[in-house]
Amino acid sequence: AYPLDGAARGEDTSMDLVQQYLENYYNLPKDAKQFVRRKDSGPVVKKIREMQKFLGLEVTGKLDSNTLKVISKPRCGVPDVGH
Amino acid sequence: FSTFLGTPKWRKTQLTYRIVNYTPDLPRDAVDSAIERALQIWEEVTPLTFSRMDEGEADIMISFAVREHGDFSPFDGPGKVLAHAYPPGQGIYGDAHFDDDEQWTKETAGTNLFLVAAHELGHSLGLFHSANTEAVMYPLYKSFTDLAQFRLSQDDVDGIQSLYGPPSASPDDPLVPTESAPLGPETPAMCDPALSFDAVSTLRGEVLFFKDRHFWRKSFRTHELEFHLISSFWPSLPSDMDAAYEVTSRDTVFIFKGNQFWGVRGGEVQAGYPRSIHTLGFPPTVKKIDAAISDKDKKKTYFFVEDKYWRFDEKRQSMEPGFPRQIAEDFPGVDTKIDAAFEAFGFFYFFSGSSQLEFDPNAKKVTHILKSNSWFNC
Repeated sequence: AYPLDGAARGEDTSMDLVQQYLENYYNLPKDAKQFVRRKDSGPVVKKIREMQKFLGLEVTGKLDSNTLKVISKPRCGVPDVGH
Repeated sequence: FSTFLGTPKWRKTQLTYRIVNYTPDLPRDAVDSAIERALQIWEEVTPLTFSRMDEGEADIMISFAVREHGDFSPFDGPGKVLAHAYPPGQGIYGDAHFDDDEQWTKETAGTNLFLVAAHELGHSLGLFHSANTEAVMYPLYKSFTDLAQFRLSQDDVDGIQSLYGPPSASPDDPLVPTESAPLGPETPAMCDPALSFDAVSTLRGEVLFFKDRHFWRKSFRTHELEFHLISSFWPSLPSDMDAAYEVTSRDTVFIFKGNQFWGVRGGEVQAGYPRSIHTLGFPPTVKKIDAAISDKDKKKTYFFVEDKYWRFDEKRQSMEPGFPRQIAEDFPGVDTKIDAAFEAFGFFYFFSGSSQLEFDPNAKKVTHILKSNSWFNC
């Protein structure tokens, strides 16, 4: 059987990647809670939306494949929103 | 586009830069020319100039580094962060750092140094990131199949000119003085009832209303109205122009200022301009023209100078005999000095100060008197 935790671990890695990206470039506070009661609210989801809008992606608030692809692209180290 | 918080910008136009060290990936002269070219693209659209220093503290210090390099923003090895730079200011501010764990190239393979430097030096001049995916200041690296196609986007030009204005008219003109002098007349308010225009012309189904350093473009099709710096479309054209008209059969707009004129096709100023207005057949006594209209049906262009006008035959490309004539005689009701004019829907529109006369050339009479900015739906 496919190890469920493997999937979870994969999701964790992506979530960590995104969390790091949002902290570096979108002013996400370092201790932002990743998971909240409602899946479509909370600081991380809001920041994902902000990042998707800025970079010209479909604003889903989710870690869709497009978003994951974009955050692994080479880029400038200066933040995207005012630091 | 966006600028850094507090809009930091250089308080002078003559800036210095220094390449502090070199990447082993490229010959030194390739690094030198990549940086030079990256500075040049910003120099072309601003009054800024850049001179190189080989020692000491320059405004913009350019260096290559890996991992932790003394600014609390360590690089991260190959990929991901390629470089970063700091907004204008003293010390580390204005500097640009390049991650030497990248494979820097001068072609399109690997990470092209010129492309990344163009972006980072935008930061050194005060631009923050742009959400416009076509802009140099868009945060993600984008390679080009053909580097010769590289251009600053409109967004980049508008951004940098919001900080420094357009290039000064010509290299021998005095440099833009320090911040105490205004960058030029304030931006004109489109709904100011006293608004007047320097020149008005059609262009491929739009109307361009020129004023000082700016122009409005109004589309007859979408009725959209945009406002731009003249220099953001045509860096070599003058501001405060005298007249403009379109010859649709040649897909060309002619722009006049003083005793010179330019031919413009779309966004390109045509080669061989400016030319003297006297090549059109004006006598030496005419030093400038006030307005011009080209009648596409009759293939005649009317040039208005004070209270007289000349008529130019577009087919024979020569001024017609028997001119100048009195404007008021052949255009009854048009008896004030004309600032600008254009032809649309079979009417001639004459602008004089804040008033606009709609003239029917067949009925030979003024049919409406309007405000000059009536086209802006104020």
